[in-house]
Amino acid sequence: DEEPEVHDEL
Amino acid sequence: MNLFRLLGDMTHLLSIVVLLLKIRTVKSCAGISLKTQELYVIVFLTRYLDLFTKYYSVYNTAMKLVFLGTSIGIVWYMRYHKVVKQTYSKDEDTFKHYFLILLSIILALLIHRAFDVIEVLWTFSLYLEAVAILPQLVLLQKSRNIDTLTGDYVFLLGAYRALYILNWVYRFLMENHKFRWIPWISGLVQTALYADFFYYYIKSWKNREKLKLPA
Repeated sequence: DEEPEVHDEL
Repeated sequence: MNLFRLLGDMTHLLSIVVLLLKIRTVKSCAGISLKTQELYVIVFLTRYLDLFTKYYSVYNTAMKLVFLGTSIGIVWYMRYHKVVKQTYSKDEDTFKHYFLILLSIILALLIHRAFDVIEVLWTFSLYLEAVAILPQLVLLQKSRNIDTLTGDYVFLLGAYRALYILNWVYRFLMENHKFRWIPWISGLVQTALYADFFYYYIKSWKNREKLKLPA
């Protein structure tokens, strides 16, 4: 479940 | 993107605008910690490596480039601009910032979500950002005279991460996001470090007095 969420933040 | 996140980003952007205003129009960086600014360059360089590996949105890419470009520009001004560099409060900017870098490296090697280059550097950048304000806060405490732009700059910089915390709460509740301890705890520590400053900033604003931190 390596979804990129949080990494889409700055 | 939710409102808290957008407000957080805009506050962050505004803090940089305020700092650039001081540097470019007042031609002064008095009261600004070069060490904190250098730490931000490292934070952005290590966090935004994914510019080369992953695309999220035009907004995301543009903001990353702005943060990278402005942070490098600010350090350049403070180090090399012939007028601005003379206003640098060098003797008061004494915090041992290498220690913060070392601490963040060790912590990122020990505590991370996955052991690959991008992930460890991303984690390192979160730890380092959490503490990067310390040299600036120490410098403020030593400054007898904190000008309005410097006070506003630090306030906006602190407010940005506080808004990000609300954004994480929102995403957790409304977007079904999982627990993300590393950014959350880093963000909480980062915001907590400003608590004292927030208190005196708001107090001076309410009493319409000049900002001064107790030594």
